[in-house]
Amino acid sequence: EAHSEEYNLRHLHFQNATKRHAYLNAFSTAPQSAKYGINQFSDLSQKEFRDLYLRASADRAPLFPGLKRTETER
Amino acid sequence: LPARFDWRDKAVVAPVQNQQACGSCWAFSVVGAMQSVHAIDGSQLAQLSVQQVLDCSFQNEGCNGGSPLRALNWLKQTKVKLVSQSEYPYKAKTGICHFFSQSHGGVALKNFTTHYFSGQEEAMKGQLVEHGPLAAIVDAVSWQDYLGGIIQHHCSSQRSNHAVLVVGYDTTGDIPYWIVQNSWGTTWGNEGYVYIKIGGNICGIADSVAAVFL
Repeated sequence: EAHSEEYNLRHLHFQNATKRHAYLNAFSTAPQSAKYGINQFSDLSQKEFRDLYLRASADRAPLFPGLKRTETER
Repeated sequence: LPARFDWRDKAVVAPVQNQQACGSCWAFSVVGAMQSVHAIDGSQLAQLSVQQVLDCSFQNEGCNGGSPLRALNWLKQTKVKLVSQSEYPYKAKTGICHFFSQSHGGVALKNFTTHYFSGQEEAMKGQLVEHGPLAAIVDAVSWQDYLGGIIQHHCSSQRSNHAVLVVGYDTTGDIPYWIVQNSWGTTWGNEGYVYIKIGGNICGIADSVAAVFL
């Protein structure tokens, strides 16, 4: 409901999202470059989004043995 | 290598899925790679059960998260056969593992490789063309706001938190890019896909890349 606590919280997340979009879109104006804006995740805080969708963990992988290893890599 | 390569053109990539409010991206990326390679090997493209990996890959934590590598190790060691999505449908929550008899049909993982391709994304292209779609992990924090286009900036590497499926690449334009299938539904990004600039390990796309063998 308008002006309920939940409404105000979501509205705040939206406002924060639009600030992020301005920052992210400022980097490149090349036509093919990524565009950022309002989507289905815009009323989530960054923490909510991370907790819901970014749950993969990384295990270190060995270097692909393609290129000759430089002295430092050796 | 061709300037542009896309496994979707060969009808071996299943439709974009939606993990919903469940941290199951790690299972979607592994199952996506297996069902594509199964089709490349000559079988009918069939969607395999993500829920089976979610419920049964015990070194992972279901909707609370997991690692594609641990899921691949589990599949290789147990030789579990993934059944069809219709037999064991996705529920977007962690459930009790359903077991099937050894005689039950399904797709088993024979082996997999995983490599760090940073600085060698040309070789990663070769792996994609040679072995099929690749399961990769990325830093997807900035993807919360992504609408489309080629990601080139403010996407770190070495801080991976999401798993995806690399299905192709396109180097015919000004900015060469990877074609990556995500699991957030078709209303996100480019109809469910994200484009990531090739070179510079943008978003950590080359940090840990797995190819599967059936």
